Amino acid sequence: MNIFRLAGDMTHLASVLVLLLKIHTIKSCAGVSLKTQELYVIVFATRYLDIFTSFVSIYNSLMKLIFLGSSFSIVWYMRYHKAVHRTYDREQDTFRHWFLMLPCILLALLIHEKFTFFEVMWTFSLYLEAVAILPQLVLLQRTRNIDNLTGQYIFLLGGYRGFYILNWIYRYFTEPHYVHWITWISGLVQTLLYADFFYYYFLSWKNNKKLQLPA
Amino acid sequence: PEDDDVKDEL
Repeated sequence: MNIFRLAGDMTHLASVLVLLLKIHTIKSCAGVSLKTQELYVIVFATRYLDIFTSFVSIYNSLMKLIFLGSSFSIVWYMRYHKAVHRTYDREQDTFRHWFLMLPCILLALLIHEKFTFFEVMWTFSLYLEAVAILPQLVLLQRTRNIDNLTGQYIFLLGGYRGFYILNWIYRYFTEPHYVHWITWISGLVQTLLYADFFYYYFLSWKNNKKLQLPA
Repeated sequence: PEDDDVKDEL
């Protein structure tokens, strides 16, 4: 575990906490894409299939449980909690899951490190995570009305990806045989998707103005 | 080597 990996995991954890805070305390999910949250459930469910079969550390297992549990509970709140569900921008959040999932399934079947069930599912989760934020970014662009917590949530998620890239660079130079092209390329694609959002986030922060995306 | 296949990232 290096400092970049830890910083990445902590920003990821913070992003989930910010979102839960918004949903749990303010009872609002305005501006949050249910499609993206459902895709994250699928990402974690397919990636952590090994949760009971391979043990790395208490830290790893605990974090897996946290990410699985939090993503499930966010989706549950948005779908079934009456007050929260009322604030959901259903008409704007129209991205089709299959439009993202199908190419990821095909790509995972074609490009993977090993052709085993667990490995293909793991690879699928990497590809899907790379694009899972797209419905959220589309929703932001449509509503244009971004509250602070939603902005911080996406900022922290993007930060998590940035730290993971630093972690890979660090590990590449410090550990022998550490080469994972599929993880790196899909991770890089994922981080690049945040570039546009980051640009406007910093702009609004610099000018001390409310975050607004151009139409 | 087999050890490098351990998935230790989240």
